[in-house]
Order: sequence, then structure tokens, then C-alpha cells
Amino acid sequence: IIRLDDVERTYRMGSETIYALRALSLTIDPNEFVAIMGPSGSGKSTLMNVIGCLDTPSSGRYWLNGRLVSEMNDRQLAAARNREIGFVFQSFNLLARLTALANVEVPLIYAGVPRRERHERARHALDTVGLADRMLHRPTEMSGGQRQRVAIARALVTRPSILLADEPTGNLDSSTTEEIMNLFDDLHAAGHTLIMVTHEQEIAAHAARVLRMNDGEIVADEQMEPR
Amino acid sequence: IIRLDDVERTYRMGSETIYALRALSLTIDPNEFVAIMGPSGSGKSTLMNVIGCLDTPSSGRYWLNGRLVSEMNDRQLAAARNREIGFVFQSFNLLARLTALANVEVPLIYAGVPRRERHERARHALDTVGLADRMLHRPTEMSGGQRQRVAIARALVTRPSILLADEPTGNLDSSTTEEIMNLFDDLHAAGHTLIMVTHEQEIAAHAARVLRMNDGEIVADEQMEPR
Ligand SMILES: Nc1ncnc2c1ncn2[C@@H]1O[C@H](COP(=O)(O)OP(=O)(O)OP(=O)(O)O)[C@@H](O)[C@H]1O
Ligand SMILES: Nc1ncnc2c1ncn2[C@@H]1O[C@H](COP(=O)(O)OP(=O)(O)OP(=O)(O)O)[C@@H](O)[C@H]1O
Ligand SMILES: [Mg+2]
Ligand SMILES: [Mg+2]
Repeated sequence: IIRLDDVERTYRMGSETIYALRALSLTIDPNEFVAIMGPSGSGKSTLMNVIGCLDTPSSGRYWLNGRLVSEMNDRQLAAARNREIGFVFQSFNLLARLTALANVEVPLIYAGVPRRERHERARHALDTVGLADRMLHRPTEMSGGQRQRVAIARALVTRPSILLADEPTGNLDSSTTEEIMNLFDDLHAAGHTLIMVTHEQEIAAHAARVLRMNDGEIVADEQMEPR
Repeated sequence: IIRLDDVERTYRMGSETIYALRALSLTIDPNEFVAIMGPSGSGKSTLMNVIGCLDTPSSGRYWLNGRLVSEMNDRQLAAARNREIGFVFQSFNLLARLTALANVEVPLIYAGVPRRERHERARHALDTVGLADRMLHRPTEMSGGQRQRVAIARALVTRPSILLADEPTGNLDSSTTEEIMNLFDDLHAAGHTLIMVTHEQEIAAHAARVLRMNDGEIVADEQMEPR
């Protein structure tokens, strides 16, 4: 479902070149549950952004569902980002002027879901992450962990075939974390593909496969006994 | 050094009242190392903002170093925020248009430190959190964990007598986390007071005292064997 071949992502800063990703190759099959770990700055979020069609590699090729992403037109790219992929961002990226409910409705608007159904699905998604009583709050009227959960609800509301989650439980206490991981396990059991960046071993243990990154490269690729 | 007496913090949302803090009382002595834990939304960041003189209680009294904060004038409040207290925010609050170096210099500008010394101390602070090679990057040109470390360096650069850290290692891998906790332990050993929100038991274990919050109240206050 996902295939990267010799993908590089560099940034030019004056005379310096930063190699966020270096000649990285990777294949992920449908219904895999993959955890990505590695030191701060090793390229995990950059890799997630490339997979999520939000960033373009400087070189190399990326096939999503058999189609070469660099050759997709705007309509196909939009469909990939809005319907096939759900993304929980490391810094949430919520719209500050919208309520939690409106934020979660946004992907459903892109998907052309009618208003009544959109409302109902967004309410339900917020309820499953424990935010039924915060639906009309704006991001500044919520705690850090509540914002993180709105970002999770937004990513889940379209039931995307691929869920990308970048440090999804970093601001959550252990019991809330467990609830979120149960949601992810259910999604995986229902046939979806999950790719999750985490720095916590206990979270990575939910995945059947762990990729370890260092300095822009994948340095280990381990098959695990899933819990 | 810190005393809260019956402190409340409420928010009015239409007909609803949200009790972020409820009649909370607390005393913290100099050179204590206190961890605050509790579920998402239980009031931890709100408590930190009150202690850090960034938010005013709806009722109750707060003494900082023996002075009643509600009766401080603007000059005294500014001095408290900029020189006595260092704050690592849960969402970092970096200035997007400034480099990492310039961000870390900001508290030193408020403290009236001359330019050459300011530059040197900011460089050193970034070096101690492992960001020597990211000094001229802006926040959008850094990873999540790098931004978090800039926020930490900024809070430490004035050597504040009180360090408030709200989930300071949420975006960091285990070995970077260990480096940061060593910095905090050193600060504590040097006589400073540390108050740290965390959801990770291993991080809380560095503290000698753990406060547990739930629904706006302190529900447990345990003295620990510090490591
Ligand atoms: N401006 C606001 N208006 C209304 N409610 C608010 C506002 N700011 C915070 N709250 C509410 O106050 C409560 C406490 O928030 P706080 O940020 O202190 O929680 P927290 O313990 O830090 O949570 P987390 O672990 O998720 O960061 C939350 O339920 C939040 O929704
Ligand atoms: N716009 C940019 N310009 C220059 N360098 C950048 C830019 N964006 C990211 N980088 C660098 O690319 C590297 C990889 O960043 P990335 O965000 O992928 O790391 P990460 O593994 O997600 O880290 P973390 O665990 O801290 O979130 C980092 O060293 C970062 O400083
Ligand atoms: Mg990242
Ligand atoms: Mg908080």
C-alpha cells in the first residue's frame, strides 16, 4: 500500500545542507501496524509528511496504493490526503477560530458528507475520545491533552484506510492513553493500516513491526510479537 | 516560597461554569522538587499558570516569596515572571519569527543583560540541550522535540530560583529525556525549586514529592524516596 524508493529530503540553509531523510527505502503492506521510533530530529515527522502526501521528496519515488505520488494531479492528491489518509499531527494543527466540533467536521466537509450526517459523525468521534462535554470549546479553551484528542478525533472521523499518528499520546495521562490505544487497536482489527511515531516502548508494543530511525535513515526494522 | 490558599479558577461558557481549579490550597518550600500528575483536563496547567503569575485566580490568595501576588504592582509582577520564575510551556510558546538563539535571549533582554553576555549565555543554554547546530533555525525549521528543547533552554537561561516545567519531555525520546532530567537534577542540587507536570511515572520519580490532581483539586500529596 505504501512504497518508498531511495527517498531523500534535504533543506538548504545558507551554505549548509540538512539531510532530513537520506536515500530511504520502505514497503508497508495493507493492514500493517507499524511503529516508528528514534531520537529527536532523526526524520520521523519528515517521513510521515512524505507518506501523508504533505511534503515532496527532494529525490526518489513514492507509490501510494500503486500510484506514483509525484505524477498525481491535484484532484488525486486531494483525494489521497482527505479520504485515504487520516493524520494526527505532532503539533495538532487545529483551526483556532473553530470549535472542537467544527474542527472535526472539516475532513467530512472535504469528503462531501451532508450536514446532518457530518454533525452526527463528528459528535460521535469526539465522544469516543472522551470530549463530549468540550464540543463547543475552541482550542484555546481546552487543555493540551484535550487538543491532542480533538486532533485524534479529526483523523479518525473519516475512517481512513491509512492512519498516520505522530506522537499521538505525548500529552495524555496513562489511562487516557490506554483508551486511545484501544481505539487504534480496534481500527487495526477492522483492517486499516496504522503508522505511528512514538518514543514510548509501551505504545510501540501495540505494533507488530518497529522501524527505528537515526539521522535520516531507517537503521532497524523489527518484526514483533504484537500484544 | 509558594503558598496558595483556597484558590479557585473558573471559566464562564454561556450558562455553564467550568471549575478548572476548586478551592485549592498548597504550600511549597524552597528547594523542593515537586511533580504534578493527573488526568487530562484536571487543572495541572491552570495551576502552573497561577503559580507562574500568568493567570489570576477567580478567588483565593497566592503568596510568592511572602508577597501577596494580587497586590503586586506591574513592576513587581514583571520581575517575578522574568527573573524569579522560568517556565517551560506545554505548547512551547516560541516566537515564530525569531531563531532558536533569539528566542532563548528574550528573558535575558528583560533581565537587562548586556548583548555580548546575553549571546554567550543563550548559546551555552542551547548547547546544554544538544541544539548547538540548530541555533539559527526558526521554530518551523525544527522538529517537535527540538522546539521543546528550545523552550527548555529559554526557561533555564536565567537560572531562575523557581523552574516550572509543564510536560517538558513529552516530545523527547528516552535518551534525550534522560539528558534533560539530568539538567533538572543539577538545577535542583544547586538549590533551585522545581515544579514539573508529567504523566510519566519514571519522570515523576526524580521528584521527592508527587501531587495528584483530579477535576480541579489536589487529591493526593505523597512524599517519595527521591532517586
Ligand atoms: N479558556 C477556557 N475556557 C473554558 N475552559 C477552559 C479554558 N481553559 C481551560 N479550560 C478547561 O479547564 C480544565 C483544566 O485545564 P488544564 O489545561 O489545566 O488541564 P491539564 O490538567 O493541564 O490537562 P492536560 O493534561 O490535558 O494538559 C480543562 O477541562 C479545560 O477544558
Ligand atoms: N524547514 C526546515 N529547514 C531546515 N531543517 C529542517 C526543517 N524542518 C525540519 N528540519 C530538520 O530536519 C530534521 C528532521 O526533522 P523531523 O521533524 O523529521 O524530526 P523528528 O524525528 O520528527 O524529531 P522529533 O522526535 O523531535 O519530533 C531535524 O533535524 C530538523 O531540524
Ligand atoms: Mg517529530
Ligand atoms: Mg496541561
